[in-house]
Amino acid sequence: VNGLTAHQSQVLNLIKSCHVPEGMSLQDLKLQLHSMSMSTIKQAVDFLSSEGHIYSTVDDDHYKSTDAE
Amino acid sequence: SGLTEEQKRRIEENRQLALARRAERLAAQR
Repeated sequence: VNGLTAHQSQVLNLIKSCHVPEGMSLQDLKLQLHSMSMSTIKQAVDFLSSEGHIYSTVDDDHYKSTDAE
Repeated sequence: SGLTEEQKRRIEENRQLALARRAERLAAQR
């Protein structure tokens, strides 16, 4: 629909649903996406970040969505 | 929130960069 793969959409939706100021950590993503490997999650995060869907916050392990708010 | 001013500034800066990147990508698709 939005040009994203199923994995990328799942990661983006979880990041969007997180409303803490520092955003969602890679560890939180892994906890919720048990079926996805950390390297798959990181690949999705890198892609979403390069497309401007998400951005890193306090460090490179925490992300927020530009679509939020 | 528990964030320092420096962290808030960095987050806002990264948000603006991401929004600019997003707009760039959308423009390229058209």
